[in-house]
Amino acid sequence: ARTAPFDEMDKAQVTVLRLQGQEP
Amino acid sequence: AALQGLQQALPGIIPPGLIPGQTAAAPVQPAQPRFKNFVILSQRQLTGDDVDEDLKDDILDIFGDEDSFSAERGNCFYPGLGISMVRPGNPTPVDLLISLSCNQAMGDGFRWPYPANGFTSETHQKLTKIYEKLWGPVPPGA
Repeated sequence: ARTAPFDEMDKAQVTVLRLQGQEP
Repeated sequence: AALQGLQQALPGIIPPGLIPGQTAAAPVQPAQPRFKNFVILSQRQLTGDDVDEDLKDDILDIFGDEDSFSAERGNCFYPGLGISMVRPGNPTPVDLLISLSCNQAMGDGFRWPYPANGFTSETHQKLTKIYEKLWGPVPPGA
């Protein structure tokens, strides 16, 4: 079983974002 | 000078640039979209197809397991990957900022459930693969 709150995410809308991180 | 005075008196009547020596106003830059104050380069909503479901499961398996984390983390934080999860009926998103270069993650919208937030080497590899599936090679500093 996953640990909360990740056990509640079966129906969650998940967005992944590519972020700038360290500026070159 | 009289023309300049007239323009000041009636702004908008004389188009900018008509008077020599006057510089045009800089165009207003649109605000860069940000996630937790970090600039967003691109984003994608995971849909219900099989590839995305696998990605989502991989993410949840990593973050839902204490064994994914260790005290091994860098003394820095430059997140190259963000994840936002919104549960139906719950307005507070569970947000994650992930810094592969600094080997750690931070959470927002929930209490971090583990004593450590650095990655194990296995977790680092898994997250690198997830990043590569989405956007290709991980750039340095991500």
